[in-house]
Amino acid sequence: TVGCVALDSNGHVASGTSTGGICGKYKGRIGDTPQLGSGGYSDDNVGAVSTTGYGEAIMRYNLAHRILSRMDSGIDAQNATKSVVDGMTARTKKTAGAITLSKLGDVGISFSSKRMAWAFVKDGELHYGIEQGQHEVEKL
Amino acid sequence: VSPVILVHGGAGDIPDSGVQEKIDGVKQSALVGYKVLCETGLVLDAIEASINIMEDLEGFNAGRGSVLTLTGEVEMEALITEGKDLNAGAITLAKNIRYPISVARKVMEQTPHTFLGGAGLEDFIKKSNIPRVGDDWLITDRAKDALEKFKQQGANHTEAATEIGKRPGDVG
Repeated sequence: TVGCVALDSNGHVASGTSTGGICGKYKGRIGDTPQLGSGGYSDDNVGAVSTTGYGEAIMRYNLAHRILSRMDSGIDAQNATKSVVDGMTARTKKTAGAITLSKLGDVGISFSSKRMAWAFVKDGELHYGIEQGQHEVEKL
Repeated sequence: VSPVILVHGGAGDIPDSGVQEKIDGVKQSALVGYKVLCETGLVLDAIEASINIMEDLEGFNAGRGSVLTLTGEVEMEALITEGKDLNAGAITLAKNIRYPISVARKVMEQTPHTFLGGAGLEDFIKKSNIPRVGDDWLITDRAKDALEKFKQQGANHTEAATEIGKRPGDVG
């Protein structure tokens, strides 16, 4: 699965998620990716989210919408993303990851899986990582 | 506010051999998307451009390089959402298209519907003259190998590999 969230200079947010699904899936199986509130969600009043991971758990937990709901209650993007991803894993015993942008451009990145590749560009810097806790920065 | 673009390339047990390819891909995707965002100011154009990059890279599970069903087919899914008016477009069980996210955007912008799949999606793809790509583009040797490995692992379990819900494959 791949995903993207973005914020433009007018304060508009959007998200996109695209996937081939799960290897060896049953023909006709539909996952979390295309489902609103699971694979992604955007609201200019709050922010945008794209998710990845174990689809059956993500859709049952409504991962993307839960993250935005937590942000709407005043939690920052990083803490909202981490607490909800961890909450899903604690509840379902399955792993996931999510990327989040707030309406002000604050970044949230979290994953309960072994790895998740991510990158963002903000204020003339390229940030990226793939391991837990890794955060590299390159000046553009 | 300053424009920002943030991408992911999938979460899971990514092997050591795939780490650099994933990092290179997400960096390229973010840089291309940021350039589009700055040049056009259009957030949807940036999202689409970023994801198109990863849909073309076989190291990512989307577009070219998508994993296979038990019967060896590619069935792709995509969702695009817009925060301004809470608009969205989604597709599922998509076959033989290069850029699923671009088709999801067309569903959002060119139809009164939000989510298309199956025969309706096929009809929309044909009526919209969306170019088709063959399995020779979408299905990679890596995806074939992964399916074979999955089936072999399934044969070692008491449940049949074809039984729904018994043997989930690698995660997104």
